[in-house]
Amino acid sequence: AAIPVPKLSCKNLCHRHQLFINFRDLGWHKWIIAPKGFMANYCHGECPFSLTISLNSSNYAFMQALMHAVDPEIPQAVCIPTKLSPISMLYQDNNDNVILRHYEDMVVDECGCG
Amino acid sequence: VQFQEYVFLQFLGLDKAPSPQKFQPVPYILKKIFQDREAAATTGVSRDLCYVKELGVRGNVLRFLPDQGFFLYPKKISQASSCLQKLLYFNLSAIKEREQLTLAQLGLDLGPNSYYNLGPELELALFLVQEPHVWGQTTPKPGKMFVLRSVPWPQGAVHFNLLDVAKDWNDNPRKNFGLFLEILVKEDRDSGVNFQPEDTCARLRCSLHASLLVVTLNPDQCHPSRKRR
Repeated sequence: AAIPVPKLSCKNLCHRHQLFINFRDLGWHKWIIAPKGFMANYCHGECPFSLTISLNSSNYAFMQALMHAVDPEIPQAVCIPTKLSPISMLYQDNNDNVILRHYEDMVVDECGCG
Repeated sequence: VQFQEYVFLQFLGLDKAPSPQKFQPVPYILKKIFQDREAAATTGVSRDLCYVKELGVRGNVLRFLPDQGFFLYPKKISQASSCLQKLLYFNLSAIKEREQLTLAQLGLDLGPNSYYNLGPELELALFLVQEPHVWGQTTPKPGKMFVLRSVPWPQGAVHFNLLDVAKDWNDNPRKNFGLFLEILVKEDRDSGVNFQPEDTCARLRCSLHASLLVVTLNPDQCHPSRKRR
């Protein structure tokens, strides 16, 4: 059976949004020396079945979207990070040690349906 | 929110949000590595974050530990040329059990490097302290000497490889009684320059700073490097 295409504008589709995390807002500026914050970004938007393939989706997302069309109790595919990158942080601990550490998966580079 | 923060901080390798009393100066090497990685991230160059190119070792956590020891003022000086004695102590408790030590570099900053106002040659002797001592009350006794190095002065920073010692301390924290540093002034009668040892020692006492740079590798976050076939 043909699956009806929902009417969505492009801006509602799954994509990356800018989000700057300022460590001062979290009170973490008291121990993080650098950076002051970082562009973490986030993913948000609809993942309609008709566009699942074009929205950088996984095969699984396609199958889930297909199943959702058949059975609405199965949730729609969701907009999630598909590529993440690390950041480095310089901070000080309670023993006055200065530490440089790298944290994986802190910045959203790309989004897709999954 | 506090609970969530706690969980996330644990994920970052912290028990709780640190609350340092004052910010320590960031050593040049850490600043350089941080800036290099930031520059690589902005240009989109992917790098192996489990290899510290600048130090030539594998690792994903770099710690700069300040010396928590103290100067010693012995009543009897072992040698006439003895300039100063100091206990060096580094607290390694921040290193988690899973982390593997790949570098431990002792840095002794002997004051600014200079081509002018040349001083006498110094002899740096490092001993392991192998017996417990009452902190600040009894004088730690030097055990086995493991480093003896002559350096011109003023010299800047001198570095020593302490990997085996730090590994031993990390495996057996009770064995960490610190290091005994003795600096001797070598008299150079041939140079014709008459140095005042008291001045040299007083300047050294003011400018001497010790630190331990430790690099560790967390195997949970770094997979073993694959050898090229």
